[in-house]
Amino acid sequence: MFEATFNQASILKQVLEATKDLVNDANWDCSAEGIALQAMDSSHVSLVSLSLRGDELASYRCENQISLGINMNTMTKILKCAENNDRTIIRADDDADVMVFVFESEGRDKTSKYEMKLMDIDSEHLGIPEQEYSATVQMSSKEFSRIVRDLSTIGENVEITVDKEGITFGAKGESGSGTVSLKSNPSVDEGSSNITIDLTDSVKLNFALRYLTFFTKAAPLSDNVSLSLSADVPLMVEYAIGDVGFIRYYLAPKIDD
Amino acid sequence: KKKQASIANFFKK
Repeated sequence: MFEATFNQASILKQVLEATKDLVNDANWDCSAEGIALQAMDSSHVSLVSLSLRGDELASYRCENQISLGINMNTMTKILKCAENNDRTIIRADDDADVMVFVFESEGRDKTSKYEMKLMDIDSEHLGIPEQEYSATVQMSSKEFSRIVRDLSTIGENVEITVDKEGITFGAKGESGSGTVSLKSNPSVDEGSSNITIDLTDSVKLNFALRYLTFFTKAAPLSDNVSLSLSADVPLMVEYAIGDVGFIRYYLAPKIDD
Repeated sequence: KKKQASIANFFKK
């Protein structure tokens, strides 16, 4: 039996918003430790990895490991039936073919219950190697969303350069080009870009903005985002989910043909 | 010209 209780529906709603455009169907792998999901997008360009720790949830139990095959769009629709502040319980019996959702209103005077059919999903599980990155940049998640949105009006790809000056995002298109640079500046002045850069080697890599746009759907989960880069390996974009866990996205670089 | 790499090329199956 698997059962997880979230004090508010909003975390699950936000997790689904952050994944449903990238992944249609995914196995939610539930164990005694918590909930994990790993899935590639349909083009196999990017990978999303979600982790929610059971001991940081309002309550959690999972006696036997269970993989719950979920259509992300269906789950998104069911979660829309909950108010953000509803206490939310998700539950599945061992060998169940449905997941049960219970939403309790703040005043406990309204309870809604939904059942969602589970699916058999054949998914490849990739081993993500431990990686020391040449550069890790922490910045405002809103700022990152803004830069991705702005540069998407210029071109399809972004060149990200990190050196000791800071981080620069650049895009080129048929009609022009644009760059946005953020200086590495430990000042805590109001209105400063407030980024921190952990750098061992300068890096310059190219990525498809289309996928970064999908990743920025996770911005409501966290005020900050961290970008980790090394030459010739996938970019890792991480949003913390409070103390409960994280959502990490990996994006393969564009390479010279 | 740059081409898109696949994520599966980087992570072990």
